[in-house]
Amino acid sequence: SLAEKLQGVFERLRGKGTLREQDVNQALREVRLALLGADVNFRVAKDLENRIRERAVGVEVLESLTPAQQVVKIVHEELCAILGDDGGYLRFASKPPTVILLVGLQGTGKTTTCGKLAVHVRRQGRRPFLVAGDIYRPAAIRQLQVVGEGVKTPVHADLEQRDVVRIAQDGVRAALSAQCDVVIVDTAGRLHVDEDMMGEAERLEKALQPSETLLLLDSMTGQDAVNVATQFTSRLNITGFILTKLDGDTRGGAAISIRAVTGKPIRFVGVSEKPEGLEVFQSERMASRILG
Amino acid sequence: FQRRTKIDDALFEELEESLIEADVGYETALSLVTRLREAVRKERLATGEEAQNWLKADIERNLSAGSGVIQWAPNPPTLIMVVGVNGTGKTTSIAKLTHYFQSRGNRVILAAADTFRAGAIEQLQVWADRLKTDMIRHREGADPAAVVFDAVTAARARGADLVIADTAGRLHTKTNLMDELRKVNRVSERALGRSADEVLLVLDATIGQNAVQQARAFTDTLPITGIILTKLDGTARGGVVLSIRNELGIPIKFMGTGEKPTDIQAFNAKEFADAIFG
Ligand SMILES: Nc1nc2c(ncn2[C@@H]2O[C@H](COP(=O)(O)OP(=O)(O)OP(=O)(O)O)[C@@H](O)[C@H]2O)c(=O)[nH]1
Ligand SMILES: Nc1nc2c(ncn2[C@@H]2O[C@H](COP(=O)(O)OP(=O)(O)OP(=O)(O)O)[C@@H](O)[C@H]2O)c(=O)[nH]1
Ligand SMILES: [Mg+2]
Ligand SMILES: [Mg+2]
Repeated sequence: SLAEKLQGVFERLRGKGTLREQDVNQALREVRLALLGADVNFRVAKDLENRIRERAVGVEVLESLTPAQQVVKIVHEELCAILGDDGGYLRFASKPPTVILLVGLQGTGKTTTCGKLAVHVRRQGRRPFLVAGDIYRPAAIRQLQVVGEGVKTPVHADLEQRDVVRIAQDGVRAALSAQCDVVIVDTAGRLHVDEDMMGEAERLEKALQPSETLLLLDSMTGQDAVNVATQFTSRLNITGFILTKLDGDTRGGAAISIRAVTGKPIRFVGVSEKPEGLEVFQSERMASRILG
Repeated sequence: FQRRTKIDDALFEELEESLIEADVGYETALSLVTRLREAVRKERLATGEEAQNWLKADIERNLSAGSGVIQWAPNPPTLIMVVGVNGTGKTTSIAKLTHYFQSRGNRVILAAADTFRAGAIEQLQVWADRLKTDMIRHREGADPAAVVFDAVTAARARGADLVIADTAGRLHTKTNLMDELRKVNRVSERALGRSADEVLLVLDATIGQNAVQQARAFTDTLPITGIILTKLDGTARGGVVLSIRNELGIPIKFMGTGEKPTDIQAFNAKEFADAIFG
């Protein structure tokens, strides 16, 4: 762990005194290794290191904590400061329907998360409805229908319609007729550099005026997380992130990167393939996980 | 990137950052730049461009082994198993490999051995229909090992050259799922009378350092013979394969560059190295 590595760096520093610049620089090399190893974006890591250096140099070595523990505490606090508040909330429309639009790169867990969100809002006394907005991926509609069946939630699908905006609008109407008040729209995976598909997402957003446009990211995403988050938030009104597959052993540094560069909050995390596998995002837990 | 930049610490730092940004990883990037410093001295490299070209050549040398090569069985059918964590592009890569080998005159049979995920069998069936290839499927929830076994038997009976088996995505940290994969591999060995000819690990280029853990865990579970690196049509570079190649020796065989059946090619180490600094 970082604490153990820093213990080695500060072994010579016993008892009283202050943390000297050369000690801190050595410690920072370990911090850098830890952050980059956790996939925090290297530019974000650099800014973080500078802030940690400012806070650590000249700090009085306390009786209660070892120098290593003190530096770890500073790093942990800085990570929490970036991650901000815990997530777990969803913004609902003042009058139905509430539309939640899910977007993201290919394979990030959008279709699976539709089922998870249905379970989540139903627990809050809402009536969910799913819309099959991925008309490209083979059997994507079928996949969402099976997901819907699994969580006893109706799905609007149209196998003949090639205009995704029309499908979404028909879906909202169908939801209202079925007395449902939360419409969760599944979309095709798309690259942030695919002009046509980003254009489609923009048109969908404009037509639906969602209460939430959530960007799904794989928690194992590397340095590229910054590019993806920046592009999606510049073209769409992204209201928050969902980080998926956190039941793996990735440290999840992408969380720091996306939050640092966009300021948008992380709302939920995916922790299994099952419909119950959606948890509230907790900054403190994430910070500890990233530190390793 | 300036062509005639002199070689100094700022240049080394810039090159190191390009490597890190490409997900090469901090330690691998440092060791690469350390070897570059050595080469600059020994080979009297003079410009930034020469330094960058040295790195590109080194990376290319490191990654070109096994590119596009499939270990064909002495007697048909050859079995290729496709494995990896969730959402990396296994099923789509199988469609691409099918198209790739069919266009080279091979008869392919698919094994729909992802019997778990919603719509998984239907997804592969759509590809099988589009590519006019036979597919062996059981019902959802059936034993994946049985599907592979039946596919190998069917391939033998129908004179097919190649069986490609799809498997469910699984996080490498889930021991029960990795045990299941080990079992599928054992059963396939029984069907073939030898081990699977190829077990290809599909890695998503957007994934960071966790890909190394994935490669390690899958290699501990069954013999991984090659990697398919997908989603290189995005902005991620997949540099983590450098560490995987150095540590585990697994060759990078194919690369995925899109969602169509033609979006696959033998791994191009030169293009890969160029893209890191491009
Ligand atoms: N372990 C785990 N697996 C997940 C999680 N979320 C999704 N998955 C799995 O990840 C894979 C991809 O999920 P999908 O829901 O198909 O992803 P998608 O974003 O809809 O994919 P595209 O529509 O192709 O872009 C599936 O195997 C899911 O079961 C999670 O939180 N944990
Ligand atoms: N842009 C791009 N997308 C890809 C590539 N390969 C696969 N995809 C997309 O990634 C998504 C997931 O692909 P799948 O083939 O379903 O992935 P998988 O590994 O079989 O997923 P699971 O079975 O759920 O684990 C789909 O939307 C594919 O179209 C690629 O090379 N480039
Ligand atoms: Mg989907
Ligand atoms: Mg699949």
